[in-house]
Amino acid sequence: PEEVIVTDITINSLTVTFREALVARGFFRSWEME
Amino acid sequence: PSSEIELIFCPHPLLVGNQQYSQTRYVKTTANATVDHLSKYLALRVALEDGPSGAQAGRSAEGEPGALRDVSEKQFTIYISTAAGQFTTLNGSLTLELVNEKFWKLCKPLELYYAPTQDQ
Repeated sequence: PEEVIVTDITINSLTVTFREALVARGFFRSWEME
Repeated sequence: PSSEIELIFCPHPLLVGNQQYSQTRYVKTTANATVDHLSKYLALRVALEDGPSGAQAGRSAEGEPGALRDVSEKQFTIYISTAAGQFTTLNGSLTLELVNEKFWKLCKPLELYYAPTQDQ
């Protein structure tokens, strides 16, 4: 998918990165194998 | 690096009216992310997507949109579907890796549901 939104979220000094796409195909590995 | 988790994130079918939130979200994050991180992420996305016209948005003294300053992991509750039509509330401190192993146990994206936290 062209647009992937990347967001870092920190709680109790642990920062994790979230990536979100509008569609799953081309974004989720597991959807490639279908 | 921590392994990656793919998850499909939908409004809770029973607790959320479809006018409130209708968007299914396709999200990837690391396995060490907790349910709290996920609900804080959702609160941030909703606040951003509400935009300046969002009901609770307002400009704070430093110019940061009020809605973003109030974003917290308490605003939304996260659920997983266990049996046909049954939903379990996920504790905020659980990591998504644990949710995957303990509740989901399937080799496909983790399906989670969200709804505004009840006591608000």
